[in-house]
Amino acid sequence: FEFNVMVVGGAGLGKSTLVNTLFKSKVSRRVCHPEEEYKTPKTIEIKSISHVIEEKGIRLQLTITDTPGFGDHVDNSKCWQPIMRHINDQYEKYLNEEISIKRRKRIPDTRVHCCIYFIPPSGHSLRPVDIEVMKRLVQVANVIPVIAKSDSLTEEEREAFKQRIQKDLEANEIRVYPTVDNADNDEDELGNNAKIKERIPFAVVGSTSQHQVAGKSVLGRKTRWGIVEVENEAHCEFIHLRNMIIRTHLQDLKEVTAQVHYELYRHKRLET
Amino acid sequence: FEFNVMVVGGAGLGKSTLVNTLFKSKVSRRVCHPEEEYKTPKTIEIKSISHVIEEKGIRLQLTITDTPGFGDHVDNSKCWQPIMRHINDQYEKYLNEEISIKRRKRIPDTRVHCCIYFIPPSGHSLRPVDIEVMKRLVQVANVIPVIAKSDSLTEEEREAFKQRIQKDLEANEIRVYPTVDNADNDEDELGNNAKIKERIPFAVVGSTSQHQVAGKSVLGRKTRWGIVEVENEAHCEFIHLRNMIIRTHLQDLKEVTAQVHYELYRHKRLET
Ligand SMILES: Nc1nc2c(ncn2[C@@H]2O[C@H](COP(=O)(O)OP(=O)(O)O)[C@@H](O)[C@H]2O)c(=O)[nH]1
Ligand SMILES: Nc1nc2c(ncn2[C@@H]2O[C@H](COP(=O)(O)OP(=O)(O)O)[C@@H](O)[C@H]2O)c(=O)[nH]1
Repeated sequence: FEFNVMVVGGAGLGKSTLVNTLFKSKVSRRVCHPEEEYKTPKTIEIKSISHVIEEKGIRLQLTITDTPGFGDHVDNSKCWQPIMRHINDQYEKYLNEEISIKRRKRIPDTRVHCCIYFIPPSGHSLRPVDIEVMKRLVQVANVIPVIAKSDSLTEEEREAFKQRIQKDLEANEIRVYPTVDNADNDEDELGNNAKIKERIPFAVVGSTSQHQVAGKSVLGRKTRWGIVEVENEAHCEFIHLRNMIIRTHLQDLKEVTAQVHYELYRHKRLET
Repeated sequence: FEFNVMVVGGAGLGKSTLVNTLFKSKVSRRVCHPEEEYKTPKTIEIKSISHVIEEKGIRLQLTITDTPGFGDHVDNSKCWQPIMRHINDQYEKYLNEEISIKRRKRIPDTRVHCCIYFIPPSGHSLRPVDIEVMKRLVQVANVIPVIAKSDSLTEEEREAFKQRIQKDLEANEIRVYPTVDNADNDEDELGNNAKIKERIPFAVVGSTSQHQVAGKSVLGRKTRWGIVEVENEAHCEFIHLRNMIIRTHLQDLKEVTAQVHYELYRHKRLET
C-alpha cells in the first residue's frame, strides 16, 4: 500500500523538517525509527525517503521526495523542469510496466500522488516564481500549497495572506487539490472539500524536537517568548494537512493521480 | 543634520515595518507623527520617507529609502542595478554641487550613509542572489547585513545561521561595515568594532503595534504562544542595530561615506 508525496519549494522553507514531522507525528511514531532523521539533501539531486507508518491499523509505505535548491539561483527560469521531469518519469515507468507483455501482477506505484508546494511566509502574495511553478505542476499532479514556517505570521497576517493567495490562484487559473467539481463526489464530500478549499493554503509548522507543555511532551519550536506546538490547532494547521493527506483524502489522491493525471500522460504518450 | 539609510532586500522581509519601527522606537517616538505609517511601495520605484527624530537632544533628519520588489522575479540577474544606480546618482548630485562655481555654502547631503541588507531567515546560508548583490553594494556604500524576521529562528538556529553567514561573507571577500582596519580608530573603537563584527548580521524583528507586557506598553508581535518584543535584547537585536546606526556609529558612517566611498566615486568621475 504505497503513498508518494513530493515536497517542492525554496531552500530553508522547512521542507525536510516537515518530512520528518510527518513521520514523527502521533500516529507514525509507533512504527518509525525516531533516530533516523532525514537531513536536507546537500546536492541538487531529487532524493526520497521511505518509511512504513501505521494509520488507524493500516500499514502504509509513505515515500516523500524532496526537491533541494529549488528556485535559489539568481536566474530561476525553468527551475520547474527537474520537478516536472521527475513526475513524468514515474508515469513513464508505470506505463512501460503496464504495457509490457510480461508485466508483474501488481505494478509498483512510484507515481507522485500529492505534491506539497511551500509558499514563503512573506505576508504579501504569491511571487512570480510560485505562480510559474504551480501553473505547470497542477497540470501533471495533485498540488496542495502550504504556507511554510507559518509561525512567522500572526493570526491576522495569516488570514489576510491566505485571502490574497487564494485570489492569486484564482486569477492565474491554478486549480489546486481538491478540485471541488468531481462529478462523482457526494454531497458530504463536496461540503468537506469546500471547507478544505477555504483553508488552503494550510499554514504549517514543522519540528522534530519535543518539549514539555502542561505536563505533556509535544513536538514544537522553543523560543524565548513561547513554544510553538506543531500539533496544536490553535497554533498552526499541520494536523489539518496531515489528516487530509494520510487519512481522509489518501484514497482520493491516489485515484485522481491514476485516473486523471496518469491517464492524461498515457493518452499523450500512446498517441505520439 | 542629515542621515540617510537605505533598506535592501526581497519583498515581504519586513523592510517597511523596520523603517517604521526605527521611527517609532523609544527615542524617536517624541518627535514623529505616530499616525503617519509608511506602507510598502507598491510600484517598482525607489521611495524615500523622511522624519526628524531626536536622539539624545540632537535633532536628526532621518531619511530611509526602500527598494520594493527586489529579487522577486523569476530571473533576477542584474536586480542590483537600480540600487547601484540610486547610490551613484546621489554621489553624482553631490559632485555636481561641489564642483559648481555658484555652489551653496552647505551642500544638501542625500548620499546613502548606510545600506541595510535583509537576509531571509532560511537558517541555511546566504543565497547566490545575496552574495551577488552584497559583493557589489559594499564597493559603493557601507553595508550592514541583518537577518530579517529573526523571530522565525530559535536561538540555536540563529547562532548557527550567523556562523555560516559570516563564513560566506569571508569566503566571498564581502567586507561589511564596520571594517575593523581603520588605521585611525583607537584601541577602544577597534575593540567595539570587533564585538559588533561578531554579532553581525543583526537578528532583527520589526513591529509598530503595541502590547501590554508586565504592565508596560511595548512594541511587538503578538502570537498565540507569546509576544515577541522588538526592544527586548533577549528576543532580538533591533536595539543593537538601532544604537549602532543612530548613535554610536552615525558619525563614522557619514565620514566613511564622504571620505572613502564618495572620494572613490569622485576620483573615477574626474579622471574620465
Ligand atoms: N520558524 C520555523 N522554522 C522552521 C520550521 N521548520 C523548519 N524550520 C527551520 O528552518 C531551517 C531550515 O529547515 P529545513 O527543513 O532544512 O528546510 P529545507 O531547506 O526546506 O529542507 C532549520 O533551521 C529548521 O529548524 C517552521 O515550521 N518554522
Ligand atoms: N515574523 C515577522 N514578521 C514581520 C516582521 N516585520 C514585518 N513582518 C510582517 O511581514 C509582512 C511584510 O512586511 P513588510 O514590512 O511589508 O515587508 P517588505 O515587503 O519587506 O517591506 C507583514 O505582514 C509584516 O507584519 C518581523 O520582524 N517578524
